[in-house]
Amino acid sequence: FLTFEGELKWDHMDLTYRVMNYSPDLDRAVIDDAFRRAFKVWSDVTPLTFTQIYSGEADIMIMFGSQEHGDGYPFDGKDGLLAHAFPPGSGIQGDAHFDDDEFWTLGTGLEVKTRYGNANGASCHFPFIFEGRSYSRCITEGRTDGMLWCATTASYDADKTYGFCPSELLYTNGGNSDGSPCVFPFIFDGASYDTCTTDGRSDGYRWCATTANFDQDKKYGFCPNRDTAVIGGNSQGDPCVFPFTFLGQSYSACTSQGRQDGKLWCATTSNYDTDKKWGFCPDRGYSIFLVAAHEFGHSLGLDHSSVREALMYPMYSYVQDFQLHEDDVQGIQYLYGRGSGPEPTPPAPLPTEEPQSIPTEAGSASTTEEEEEETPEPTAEPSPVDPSRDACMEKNFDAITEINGELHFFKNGKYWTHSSFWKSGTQGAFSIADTWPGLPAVIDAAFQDVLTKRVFFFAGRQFWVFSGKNAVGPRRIEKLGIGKEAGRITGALQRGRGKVLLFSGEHYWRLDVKVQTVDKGYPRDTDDVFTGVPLDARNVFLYQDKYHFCRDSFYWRMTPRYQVDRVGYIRYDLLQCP
Amino acid sequence: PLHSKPQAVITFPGELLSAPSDVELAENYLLRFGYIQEAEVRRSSKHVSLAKALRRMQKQLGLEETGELDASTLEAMRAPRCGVPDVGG
Repeated sequence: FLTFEGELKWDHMDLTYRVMNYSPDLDRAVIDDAFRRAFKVWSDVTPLTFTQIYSGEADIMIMFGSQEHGDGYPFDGKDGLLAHAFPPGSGIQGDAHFDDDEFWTLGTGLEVKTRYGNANGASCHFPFIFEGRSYSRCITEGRTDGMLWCATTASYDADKTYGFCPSELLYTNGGNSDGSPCVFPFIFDGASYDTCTTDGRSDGYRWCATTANFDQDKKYGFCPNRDTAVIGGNSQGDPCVFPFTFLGQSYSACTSQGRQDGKLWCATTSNYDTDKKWGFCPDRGYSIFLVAAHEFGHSLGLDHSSVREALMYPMYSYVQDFQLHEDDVQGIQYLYGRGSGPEPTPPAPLPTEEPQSIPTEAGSASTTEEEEEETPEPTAEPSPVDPSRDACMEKNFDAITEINGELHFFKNGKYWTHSSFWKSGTQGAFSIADTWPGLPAVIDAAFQDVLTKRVFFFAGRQFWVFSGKNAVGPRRIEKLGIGKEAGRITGALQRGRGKVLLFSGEHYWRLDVKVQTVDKGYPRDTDDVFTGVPLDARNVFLYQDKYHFCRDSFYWRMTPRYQVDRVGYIRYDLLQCP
Repeated sequence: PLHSKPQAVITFPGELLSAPSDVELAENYLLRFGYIQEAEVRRSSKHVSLAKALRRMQKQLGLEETGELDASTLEAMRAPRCGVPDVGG
């Protein structure tokens, strides 16, 4: 880890923060919650506390902006720079800025939080079924008032739970109208507008009047982004218009036509050929939680780390079940010392209020949005054992590998362990899903990285990387640089210096585990080096420093000098069955 | 079905007509994130100073230290990231 030159840090522990404005990409409550969790990442391991204030000067001022946004360090449009923050101190020091030309989500794509309806503010579930049809965006079908809505479960037909989608016809953010919806048409600067506009602003935010005449009443609010709002292009925030015409053809969905980079786009008027108005369609976006947690690390005095898996590593990568890396913990505790650990939080109260219907008066809504409290996980129980599955009765294991010094035998959702160190014999059957959530029942191969202790699993052309129960993946093995000729990985041999040989068919690749790419010059023929072992081995693994190739009920054992020194029975030698 | 006619590729309004070259991308990146200073670029030959700065960046970001503008280094330079410089204040 690194701290800033001069070890800049706060001289008090009870820090305050204030969110100056909000991105139209996400509901305000979702952004607030993401920032709260991002601060909790650091307060969980230090004596620091973070309190949100809503007016005045906070230690950490948070804002969204695009391009030049007032601090002399301009952002750069979509992608590229995502955010930045300043080290601790007064004024702009400690502040965090987020590029609002990015598409902010929770990292897995569009997050549409609903309001009103009967779903308690739940998010849309895409796709959902309504009157037998499937929809992947908010719709007005079934309504006469043109209000956008969605189901918050997979089937409105079955569950009847729904909510209203962000729309300027439902509410506005900020401004001076307490969330009142837009009034169309409205008069601004003498002209009549019947949609949101960026006219009159230099920051590109879309706004509208909340009365019929802005020139007269000066009442306004910012428009929330609809679910089909485009990112970038030349009409950021405007919704796609379907169908639209492009090069004479009609499109009723986003398309990558006309582009070489494959990015999906749409027109924001009905005719791109004449109007030339366009933008990119929503993609996975960037997790505001992960980026905020990183920037708040800077706000607290941490500089960039060179540990790839650390939160303070400068490049973005999405992680599903986030856990603070040891490098980050050491860094922040170097500055602020240890904390007493996370505070116990009560389980989330069950909703008791009745869902609200849509208000008749704009702005008088009272929502029953519940703050989700994270319930602490019970400490892990040892995995339950299924004695009915006896490893000695199994044939053709899906995969065999050594993890933490124990041989693991995988078969159809279950696995057994055998430790040559402990004379306890074979243990199990355990459930793969319990130990490695998200893995398929049938895997092809696995190996444990000697350096990081992470476990790599392969099934078909996909692979997962587990740190404990936390997984990255599935990802396609193309990402490792393995071509289509590898239908499945049959085994792996750890070779030291961060290299692992991956076998498939009669070939093997050498994987650089650190950069997760295969070295140049591979694949190579297995029998060039490993002569005398079956070329159609079902399992290949390293055990007690020797290479094991298994086929049917036999294994061939090879020394590091590539000499086969034993052929034996898996059942009697490796499992030591009676 | 195969497209009946070849796909048209157009330049969308607001998009750069030509993407920066790899070297331009590298120079901007190394300057922006503190791996090289303006004066350094002016003072020594571009190739030498770039190679040194590239090696420093590759080491900092855990890439293979080649000092060359190889594929993984270019990919790293195009990756979305934090705007705080990696070196210096």
